[in-house]
Amino acid sequence: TTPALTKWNKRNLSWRVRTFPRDSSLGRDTVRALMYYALKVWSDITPLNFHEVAGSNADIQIDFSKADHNDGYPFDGPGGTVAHAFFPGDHHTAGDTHFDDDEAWTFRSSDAHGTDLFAVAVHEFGHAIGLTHISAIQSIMRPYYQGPVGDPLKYDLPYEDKVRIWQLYGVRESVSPTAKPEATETDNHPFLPELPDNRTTVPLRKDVPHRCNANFDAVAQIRGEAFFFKGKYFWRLTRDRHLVSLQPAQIHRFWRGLPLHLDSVDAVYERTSDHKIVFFKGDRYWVFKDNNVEEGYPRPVSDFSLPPGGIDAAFSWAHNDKTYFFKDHLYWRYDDHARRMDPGYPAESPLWRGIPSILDDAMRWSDGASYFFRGKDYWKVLDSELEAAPGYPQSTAKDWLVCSDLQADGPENEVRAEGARTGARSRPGQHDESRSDSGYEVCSCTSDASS
Amino acid sequence: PAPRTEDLSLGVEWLSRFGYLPPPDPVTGQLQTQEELAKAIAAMQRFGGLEATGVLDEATLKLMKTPRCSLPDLAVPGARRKR
Repeated sequence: TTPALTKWNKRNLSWRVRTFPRDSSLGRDTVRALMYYALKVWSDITPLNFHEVAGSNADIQIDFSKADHNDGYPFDGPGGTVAHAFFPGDHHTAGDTHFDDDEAWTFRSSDAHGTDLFAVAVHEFGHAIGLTHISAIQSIMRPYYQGPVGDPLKYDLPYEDKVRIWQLYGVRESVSPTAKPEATETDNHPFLPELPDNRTTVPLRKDVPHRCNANFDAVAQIRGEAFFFKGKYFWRLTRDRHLVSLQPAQIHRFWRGLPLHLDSVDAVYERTSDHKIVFFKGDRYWVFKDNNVEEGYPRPVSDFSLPPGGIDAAFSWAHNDKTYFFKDHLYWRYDDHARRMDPGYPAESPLWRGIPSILDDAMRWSDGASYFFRGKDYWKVLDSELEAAPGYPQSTAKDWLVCSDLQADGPENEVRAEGARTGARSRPGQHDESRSDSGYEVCSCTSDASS
Repeated sequence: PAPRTEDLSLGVEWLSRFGYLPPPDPVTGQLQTQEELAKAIAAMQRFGGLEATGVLDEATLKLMKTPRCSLPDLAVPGARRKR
C-alpha cells in the first residue's frame, strides 16, 4: 500500500452534510446520524474531535452527487464506484466526502442489493483523515464494498485500521490500545432511529408499553414530527406520519437532562416563540433546546401562573398562536410571546365542542388541525373550528401508531390473530393485562396505515 | 481461454483508474505492453486477495465489477492522483 500522504494538523474538525440523497428511503436525520457515528468510529480511538456545523466552512463537506460532479472523479451510476473522499491538506476540498447518489443507500436493511451507508462512510472518512487503501482482508480500508458492518453504535474498527490511524494521530488519551472507550452521552448528536426490520416475532420486555394498547401520557408535535409518550418511553413519527420504529425509545436517552428516575411525563409542547420544547411533570417543568435541557431547570409550573399539581395537556393552537394548558375540567390560555397567562383563566373545559373535558394531551399538526387525545381515541379539530370534525373519535393506535384493528385492541390479540385468527375484539378500555404476558408481539411491519 | 476484447479493455481501463497501470500517454497513445499488463493484473490480484496469476480470469473480472471506492489502490508514478 502507499503511505499516507497527509494528515490534519488540527484536532478539531467540523463536518456538514451539504447535500442529501434525493430518492433514498433514508431520511435526512438518519443520514446525519450515520455520518456522526461513522466519524465517531475514528474519534473514539484518536485525539480527533468532529463537530457538525451548519455553515459552508466545514472541514469535511459531505455530498451525495451523481455522475460528473466537477471534481474530476465522476460517478458511474449504480454499482462501480460508490464513494470517494479527499485526503487531508490545505486544498479547499481536503476532507470532502462524496457518495454516489445513484446507489441504493441503505441502513439496517435486509435488502442484499443495497449499499450500506454506514459501512461506506466509515471507509471514506478513513480517507478524509489520511488513510489509504490496504489489502488486509479484515480492514475497513479495503477498496471493495464488503457489505454492512453491523450496528453503528457498536462498531469496532479492525485492529489493522486502529494501528494505522494511531500511527498518524496517536492514541486518544482515554483509550488504551486494547480497550474500546465508554460511549459518552454528553455530546449533542443526531438521533439514529431504530428502523423497523423484517423480523416477525420480537421479544417484548414486560416493562415496555405496547404502542397499540397504550393511552398516552403526552403527545406533541416537535419540529414537525409527532412524539407519543408513555411511561419511560416514546414513539416518534416523521413528518409524513411514518413510524420511525415499532419499538419505543427511552425518554431519558434522547431528551438528555431529564432525571433518570422520571417514570413518565404529563405534557409536552414546542413553544412557538423560540421553538424550545417544554416538558411537564407534576409541579415542575423543563425547557429543552433541541434534545438537551437548558440550564436552570426544572422550574416550578408557577412560572406559568399555573397552580401546583401540574397539568394534563398542553398545546399551541395554530389559530391564535396561544398555548392552552389543561387540568381536569379546567383550561388556561397562555401567551408564550409575552410570557404571561391571559386574563380570565382558568375556564371550564372544553372550549371545543365534541372533545372530552379531560384530556391526556393535545397537539397541533402540520395539516393545520388540532388533535386531542384521550384514552385510546383521538379527536380532530380543523383549523380555527370550535368543534370536533365529524367521524371522530378515531383510534389513535390505528391512525397514528401503525396498528391493525386487532393490534389496536392489545398485543394479546396479535398473538391470537397470528395463531387462531379468531378476530375476536375486546372493547376499548377492557384490556385484560394478564393476557398480554405472552412476552411476544407479532408484527407484520408492512402496514401502510396512515403512512 | 484468452480474455475477450471488451474484458481486456475494461481491465486496462480499470487498472489505470485504480493505480495499477500508468494512464495511456495522451500524446502518443502508446499501448500497454503485455508484460506490464500482466504485472498490473498480478498486483491487483494480490491486493484483492486473489491468486496472483497475472491472467485476467473470471475471478479477477468479478472483483473488478465489485462496487468499490473511487480512490486508487496504488500510487503509480505518472498516474493521476486524488491528492
